[in-house]
Amino acid sequence: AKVMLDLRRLARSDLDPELQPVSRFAHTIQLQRGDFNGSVLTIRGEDLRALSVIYGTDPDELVIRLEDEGVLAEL
Amino acid sequence: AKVMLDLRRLARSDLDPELQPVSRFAHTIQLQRGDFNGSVLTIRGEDLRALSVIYGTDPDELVIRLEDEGVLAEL
Ligand SMILES: Nc1nc2c(ncn2[C@@H]2O[C@@H]3COP(=O)(O)O[C@H]4[C@@H](O)[C@H](n5cnc6c(=O)[nH]c(N)nc65)O[C@@H]4COP(=O)(O)O[C@H]3[C@H]2O)c(=O)[nH]1
Ligand SMILES: Nc1nc2c(ncn2[C@@H]2O[C@@H]3COP(=O)(O)O[C@H]4[C@@H](O)[C@H](n5cnc6c(=O)[nH]c(N)nc65)O[C@@H]4COP(=O)(O)O[C@H]3[C@H]2O)c(=O)[nH]1
Ligand SMILES: Nc1nc2c(ncn2[C@@H]2O[C@@H]3COP(=O)(O)O[C@H]4[C@@H](O)[C@H](n5cnc6c(=O)[nH]c(N)nc65)O[C@@H]4COP(=O)(O)O[C@H]3[C@H]2O)c(=O)[nH]1
Ligand SMILES: Nc1nc2c(ncn2[C@@H]2O[C@@H]3COP(=O)(O)O[C@H]4[C@@H](O)[C@H](n5cnc6c(=O)[nH]c(N)nc65)O[C@@H]4COP(=O)(O)O[C@H]3[C@H]2O)c(=O)[nH]1
Repeated sequence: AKVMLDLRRLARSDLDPELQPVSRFAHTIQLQRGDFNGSVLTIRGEDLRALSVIYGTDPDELVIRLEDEGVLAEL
Repeated sequence: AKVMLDLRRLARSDLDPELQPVSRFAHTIQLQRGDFNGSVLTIRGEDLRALSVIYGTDPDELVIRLEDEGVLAEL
């Protein structure tokens, strides 16, 4: 399952400060790729796993969290 | 360094039969992604390493080989 981040929502000033690591991660990947479409960013399954370790949770749990925070792109 | 394959050249009937594994690999990745731009395909550094193992060579050597066979995309 692919995790597609909504970059505009991640960039909002009222973003939960706890989601800063996700926001920084997305930005880093954008730079590495030179991907400036600016609206969505799909990341690797291995990235979700790395992020869930940072959050002390598991991948499924983190996806739910991202969904609740409204930062996953609507399809 | 990114390895960008020229898909049209990889698809040619006069392709060196020894390059069949590369051609099959590219096709598999295209399917996994749903990437049908049809002209170029950039693969991961780890893929080049995996392919070089299959060819019993090293990554730099394989890049030279692909270049000589004309299957790397011109920039
Ligand atoms: N559609 C698609 N294309 C793929 C995929 N994996 C690799 N590629 C293509 O192969 C290029 C080289 O990948 P890399 O050696 O892993 O080198 C990558 C990798 O080290 C890093 N990177 C980019 N995106 C991600 C990501 O989402 N997660 C992680 N962990 N690293 C990434 O930045 C380097 C450059 O990225 P790009 O400029 O995008 O360049 C990428 C991209 O054109 C994939 O799963 N789907
Ligand atoms: N810029 C960007 N767009 C995203 C991203 N995630 C989703 N999208 C958008 O959603 C579609 C599906 O993206 P995908 O799963 O990465 O699946 C993509 C991807 O696997 C591959 N692809 C397309 N363009 C490129 C490219 O420039 N480089 C690489 N490496 N792969 C590409 O072809 C598939 C279909 O692409 P599209 O029809 O263009 O349609 C894409 C694109 O419009 C993202 O992280 N960055
Ligand atoms: N070894 C290898 N496997 C490949 C390659 N391209 C695609 N795959 C496999 O196919 C899955 C879906 O690729 P995608 O539709 O492009 O969907 C990708 C793509 O949208 C994005 N992505 C991941 N890595 C990169 C990257 O390096 N560059 C770019 N531009 N996008 C990436 O994240 C999505 C999910 O990535 P994954 O979970 O890793 O899941 C990837 C990966 O398992 C490749 O060049 N080499
Ligand atoms: N996951 C994902 N990432 C995307 C997508 N569209 C663009 N990107 C990211 O944004 C970078 C710039 O894309 P571009 O301007 O369309 O320009 C691209 C594109 O025109 C072409 N290209 C190179 N490799 C590929 C490939 O494997 N597939 C496709 N469809 N185009 C490629 O060369 C340029 C550089 O490609 P990359 O090094 O891959 O670098 C790509 C890739 O990292 C997408 O739909 N999904």
